[in-house]
Amino acid sequence: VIEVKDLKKTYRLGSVDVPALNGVSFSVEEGEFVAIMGPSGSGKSTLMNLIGCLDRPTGGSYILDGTDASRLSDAARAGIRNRKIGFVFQSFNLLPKLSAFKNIMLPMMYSGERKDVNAVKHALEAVGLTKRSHHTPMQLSGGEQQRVAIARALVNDPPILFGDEPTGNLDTATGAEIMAIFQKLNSEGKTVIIITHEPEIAQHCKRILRFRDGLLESDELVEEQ
Amino acid sequence: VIEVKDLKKTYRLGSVDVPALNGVSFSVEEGEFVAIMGPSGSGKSTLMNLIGCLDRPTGGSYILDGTDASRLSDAARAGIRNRKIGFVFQSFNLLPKLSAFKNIMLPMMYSGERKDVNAVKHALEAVGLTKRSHHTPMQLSGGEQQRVAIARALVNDPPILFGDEPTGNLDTATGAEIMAIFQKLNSEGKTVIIITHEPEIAQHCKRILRFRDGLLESDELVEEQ
Ligand SMILES: Nc1ncnc2c1ncn2[C@@H]1O[C@H](COP(=O)(O)OP(=O)(O)OP(=O)(O)O)[C@@H](O)[C@H]1O
Ligand SMILES: Nc1ncnc2c1ncn2[C@@H]1O[C@H](COP(=O)(O)OP(=O)(O)OP(=O)(O)O)[C@@H](O)[C@H]1O
Ligand SMILES: [Mg+2]
Ligand SMILES: [Mg+2]
Repeated sequence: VIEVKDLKKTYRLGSVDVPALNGVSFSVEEGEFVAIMGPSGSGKSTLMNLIGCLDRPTGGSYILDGTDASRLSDAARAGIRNRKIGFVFQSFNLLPKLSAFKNIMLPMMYSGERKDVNAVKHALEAVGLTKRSHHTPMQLSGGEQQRVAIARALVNDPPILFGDEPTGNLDTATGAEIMAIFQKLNSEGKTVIIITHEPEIAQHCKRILRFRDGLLESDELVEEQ
Repeated sequence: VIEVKDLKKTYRLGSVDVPALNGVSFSVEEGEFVAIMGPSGSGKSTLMNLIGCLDRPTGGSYILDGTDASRLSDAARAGIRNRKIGFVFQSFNLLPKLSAFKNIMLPMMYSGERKDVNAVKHALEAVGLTKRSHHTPMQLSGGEQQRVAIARALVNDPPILFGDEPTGNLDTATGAEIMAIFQKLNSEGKTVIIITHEPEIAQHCKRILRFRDGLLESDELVEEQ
């Protein structure tokens, strides 16, 4: 479902070039459960923003479900993204003035589907936040905001789920609950790719892509426990 | 240096009360190295905001260095905070328009001390970000932003250092480098208190306060490894 060939991303900062991704190639089949790991600054979020259709590469190609996503217009990419991908951002990206409930409902309003209040309640319950549904982000703890971001990515039941450090602010028990949600969705056939810096979280996945300095250092299957 | 007695914090949300801290008592001596752990939403950040003089309790008392900080005016609390405390926020709280360099310099401007460019360079180098000093927060990875927030907390060489999940976005190796900085400052006599959800990080500390539902569940020394 995802095919990346020699993908590159260089950020331009004034007159300086900042190479973040220096030619990465791999593919992910439908229904895989992949972890992306690597040091801080090694290009993980940059890669996920590219394969999540949030940004354009500066070199190489990216085929999503048979379509060359790297050459699409912004509007076409946004359309694909809203229909196919659920995205949990590293910095949550919640709208500060909306309640948890309304933040989770947002993807339905973007994709033009009817507002399914039960789907929002179900997503809130899945991440353990029924009692915080009327709080705005500032009225939530760090880990609660993160869980709202996870619920928002799940609510439209997308076939592909990307999470950028989805358990970074969660204690071990709550993090395990979130990984159980991802594992359940994967067992239903969803393709799940998560960035994590925690080895225990990566062990819930079936394959680990390790990055270093904008390059893919290794691509290995997780041994059966 | 820190004495907390029956400390309480209830947030008011419209007509609803949200009890975040329900009567917590403990003390920390000068030069201790303490970890605060507990489930997401258990009141850790609320506690750290109170003992970091960023917010007022709704009950109980808090004595910092012999002064009753719970009864001070906002201006007096800000004065104590700028002189005595370095604070690493869970959400970094960097100013989006300023470069990493200028964000780190900020505490010097607040406390009225002279701008020591070498201290800023030294702090950038300590967290491994010399090459990113002109990037603004949006031009930095999640873990790099977190390291700028850490450098900013260290630059004024405060006697007390608070970190709220300071390694939440850092890979294991970079997280260990940051904990080495905290350990070095503690060995020089600084009081260090960090909130973490990672047991490996808490093992670098000497004592663990565990919270649950706004109460202190346990207070134990870390066994010597
Ligand atoms: N401004 C606020 N208004 C209302 N409720 C709040 C506010 N800030 C926090 N809360 C609530 O108080 C409780 C404790 O929040 P706190 O941020 O202290 O938790 P935490 O232990 O730091 O959690 P995490 O590990 O997820 O960061 C949470 O359930 C949260 O929803
Ligand atoms: N908009 C930007 N402009 C310039 N440089 C950028 C920009 N965004 C990221 N970078 C740089 O590109 C490099 C890779 O960033 P990226 O966010 O992909 O790293 P990461 O692996 O996700 O790191 P972390 O684990 O800390 O989140 C970093 O060194 C960062 O400074
Ligand atoms: Mg990142
Ligand atoms: Mg918190």
